[in-house]
Amino acid sequence: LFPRKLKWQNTIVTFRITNYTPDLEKEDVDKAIHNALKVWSDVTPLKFKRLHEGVADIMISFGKLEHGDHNPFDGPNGLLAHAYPPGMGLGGDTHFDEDETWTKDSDAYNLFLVAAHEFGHALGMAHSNDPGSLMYPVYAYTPGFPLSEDDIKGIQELYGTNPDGGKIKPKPEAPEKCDPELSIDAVTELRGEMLVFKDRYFWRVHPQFTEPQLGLIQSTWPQLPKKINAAYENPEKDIVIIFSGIRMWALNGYTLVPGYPKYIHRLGLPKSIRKIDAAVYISDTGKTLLFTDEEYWSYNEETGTMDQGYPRSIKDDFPGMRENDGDEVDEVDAATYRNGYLYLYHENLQYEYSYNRRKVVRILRANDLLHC
Amino acid sequence: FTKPLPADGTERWLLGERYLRQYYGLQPGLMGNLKPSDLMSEKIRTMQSFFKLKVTGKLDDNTLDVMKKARCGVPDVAEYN
Repeated sequence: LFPRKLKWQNTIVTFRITNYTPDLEKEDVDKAIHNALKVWSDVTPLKFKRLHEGVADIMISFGKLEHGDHNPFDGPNGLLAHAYPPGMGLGGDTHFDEDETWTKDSDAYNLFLVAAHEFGHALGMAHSNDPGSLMYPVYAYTPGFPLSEDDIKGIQELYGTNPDGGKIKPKPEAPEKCDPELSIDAVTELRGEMLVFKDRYFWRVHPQFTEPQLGLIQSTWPQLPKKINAAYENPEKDIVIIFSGIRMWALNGYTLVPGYPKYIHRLGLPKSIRKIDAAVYISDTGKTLLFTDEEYWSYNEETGTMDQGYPRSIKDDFPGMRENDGDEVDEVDAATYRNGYLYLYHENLQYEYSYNRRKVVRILRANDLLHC
Repeated sequence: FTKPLPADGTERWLLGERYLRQYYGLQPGLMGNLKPSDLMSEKIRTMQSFFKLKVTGKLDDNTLDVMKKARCGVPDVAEYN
């Protein structure tokens, strides 16, 4: 929240759209503004009343560079919009940079999302440093209801809850990387970096930096699904394959390879397989191991075919994986390979399997990967 | 992720200084001879801890990478005057 918890004193807040962007139809702008305000009225007692003349609490306009408030915009990209905290005069006013391209889809920049963020400020919200929050300062396109629990907590501290608000489903807050119970969905190398996926987020672990960088999967790759099951890098081909459900995508660096997504059954998996839990490329053999439920497959990257004699049992071939309570582990969430060791992740643990000694030789916490 | 980072030092500094003035209340004209004044390093550290980056007080690539991303114009910490 802003210092002194600035807020509107009554629950009916007026707004007026004083001009329009040529990038969108007028009714598309009206709809984006309406839906952006509705995001906040859904979770509070606030009601928004539209004025077509005179001065409203929230005066909405599009302008370029210096646009009348001595707080100039900066041309395309960079600074997209700003809004002022609740108060008289300029208070609550919301300005959009006309030098941007305003859209109603995932192309930059989606007017509804930026407006919902700016109206957060106009109602008294400051920035959040949770990358999954709407009030995070950096633009990130995400479909669906944009508020996270962090956003809702903030606005309801100012205005209370919506007495007759329907059940909305906020976005979960960002995972805490050093939570000892943290489990991961997938992990892969990417040109010397490590990408660790969890829910809608991923951490970029760079060998030179101690601090992994947290981001939203869909703000980096809008075409990927919100959550992924497995990923691996084939450095020989300089591609990363991402699995989600029965589909797979190929990344070349950070760009998606055209022609994807494809079905995982193209690899030679039977149709009964509906998702891949973990995947890892073994550089010493040129084979990719694909883990599905209690079994795993071996895919020959060179011939593009599944090896004979698979699937095989995970428990039988990778002995020594035991949970804290001693139960044998027979499924895997994620996998990586480094210097003759296979790292198999299950729940909050990772098992270091030695190919030479043919057994698990160490058990670590999964988030050891994130320098915890 | 974003457009290639500026190669030469001057452009990096100008980008960093503009960003810190806009969002972290850095007073203008504290550049000196392209050496980070203590105050500027302190503002860089504030920004790095807000974005959960490695806190170095320097305009390293990761920090500049975030500074180049499209964002909201409201300051992250200083009260909006």
